[in-house]
Amino acid sequence: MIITIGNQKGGCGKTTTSVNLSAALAVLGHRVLLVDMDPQGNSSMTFGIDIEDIPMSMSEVLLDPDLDIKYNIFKKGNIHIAPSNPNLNYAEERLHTMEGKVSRLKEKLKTVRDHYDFIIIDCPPSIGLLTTNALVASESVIIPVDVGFYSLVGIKQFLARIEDVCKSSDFTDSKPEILGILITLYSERNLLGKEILGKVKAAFKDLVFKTPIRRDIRLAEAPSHLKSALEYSWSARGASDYLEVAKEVIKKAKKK
Amino acid sequence: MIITIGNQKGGCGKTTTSVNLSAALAVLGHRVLLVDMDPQGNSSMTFGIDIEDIPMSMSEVLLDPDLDIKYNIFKKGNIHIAPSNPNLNYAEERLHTMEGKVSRLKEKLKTVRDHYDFIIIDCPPSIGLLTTNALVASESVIIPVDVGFYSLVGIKQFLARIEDVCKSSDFTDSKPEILGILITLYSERNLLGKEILGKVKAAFKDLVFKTPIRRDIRLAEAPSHLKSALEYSWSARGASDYLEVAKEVIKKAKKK
Ligand SMILES: Nc1ncnc2c1ncn2[C@@H]1O[C@H](COP(=O)(O)OP(=O)(O)OP(=O)(O)O)[C@@H](O)[C@H]1O
Ligand SMILES: Nc1ncnc2c1ncn2[C@@H]1O[C@H](COP(=O)(O)OP(=O)(O)OP(=O)(O)O)[C@@H](O)[C@H]1O
Ligand SMILES: [Mg+2]
Ligand SMILES: [Mg+2]
Repeated sequence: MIITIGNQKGGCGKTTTSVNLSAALAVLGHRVLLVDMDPQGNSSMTFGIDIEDIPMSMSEVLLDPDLDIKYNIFKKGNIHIAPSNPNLNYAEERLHTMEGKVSRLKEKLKTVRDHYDFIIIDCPPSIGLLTTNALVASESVIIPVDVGFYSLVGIKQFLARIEDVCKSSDFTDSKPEILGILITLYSERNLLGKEILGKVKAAFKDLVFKTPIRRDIRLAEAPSHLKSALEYSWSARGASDYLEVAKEVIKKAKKK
Repeated sequence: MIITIGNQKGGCGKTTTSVNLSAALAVLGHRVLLVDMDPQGNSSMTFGIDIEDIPMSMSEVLLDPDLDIKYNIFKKGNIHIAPSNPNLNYAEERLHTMEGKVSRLKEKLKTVRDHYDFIIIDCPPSIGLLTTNALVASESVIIPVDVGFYSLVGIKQFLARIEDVCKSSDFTDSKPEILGILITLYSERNLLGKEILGKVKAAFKDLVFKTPIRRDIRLAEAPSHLKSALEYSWSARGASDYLEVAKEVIKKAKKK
């Protein structure tokens, strides 16, 4: 299953979800490829890849029709990563003028998709060509939402964008389904957070994952040790929350 | 003085800074225009503008050479706002093929800049044409940085982008100067935060504003009441932190 982790709202936990969901799915025995489609390269650097020092990145893979994505895959423990770096900003600019600009990633994943049970795609906080490529390449979308006021408004905007992408002429296949809305950075003690969680559940009902990801400083610390939370502190609540979400994802994938 | 509030890292406090710095500068007696260059329209909605129901937005202003920005300025208390909404995503796509694509905002601000002491520009979490337009139109830049691992890395990327923009052929005038790096979401109790603050101060020395913005739930609550923190709870630490930063900005502006 190919899953986009997307939301144009910044800082809502896209990278933290991409990294820790990938790690959790791998721990549960699944073959996982994490594709970093964010020019910041945050997912890539979390797995210890020096993004300023790699020979190529997703930028070259998307722009060169003859370059197989397998030449940009690093094996890090039980996870495979296709990294990015800021060059991807220039690729997005150049893609604007190219043929099949929204389906480049979809084409590239064709050669490797059978080697993995899950392909997880981390996206930048925008709805430009990089996120559109991820949506067109995916069967499902997970939308991380932190419990802030701006994020509540942002869900509607992102869902509207998914509709737009699917209506545009380039899009021929089936539409990516919303696998779920994942509440992140949740804290029991925070009244605003509880109120926002209530509103999201009331508006989106079963689309919301049963396990909210609780605020846990170890989730924020793990990347500076170049680890997923599961590696850094497997007993931490953040790590166990992502393990629970991974189980929900597996269950949803089986139903398809 | 025209100031860009920018950083491609998502969720680092660009909107919270744009809104509360504008409010603080206005409380201190200055004439302020807040330009929302983020398609999410978060700054606009914070001042009670229904972004789905406005006759035009920055999108139309940027695309139509004959449309004066003054027709897209709302007066909200002692602040003026030039709002945006998700249409700005399409404007960014269309700008790619247009003449003078990086200096559209600079041109539009020429007709109103003398009416204001400060023009504050909120940016999306990206370094595409919208942020480039803001940089080209500005004399200075404030870079909000939350005390997370990914943000530390993001500063270098954003500074490199500012260099890039200024080297490109379209850029004829003087380069925007870095007015300062503003530490946001800071909490005394958080060890990682203290460590990151130390690293930012060591690397950027006097560029770092003396007043870090402390984490304060009232800063996150204020937008849901369609207020700045100063209006919502003027005695809160978040409001007073932004008042202090506004004083630093005024002092730096006087020196220029
Ligand atoms: N559950 C959590 N508990 C504590 N900190 C968290 C949690 N989830 C994310 N964070 C921290 O919040 C910040 C934002 O998260 P992250 O960078 O994953 O968001 P993002 O959506 O990928 O951001 P961007 O929009 O820039 O891509 C990071 O510093 C991260 O470490
Ligand atoms: N000092 C603070 N204390 C508490 N909450 C804060 C503080 N600053 C920002 N926030 C909250 O953190 C979240 C992110 O802030 P904000 O939306 O201003 O960041 P941004 O950089 O504008 O995000 P984007 O990249 O999406 O434009 C918001 O929910 C906001 O209310
Ligand atoms: Mg990210
Ligand atoms: Mg913002």
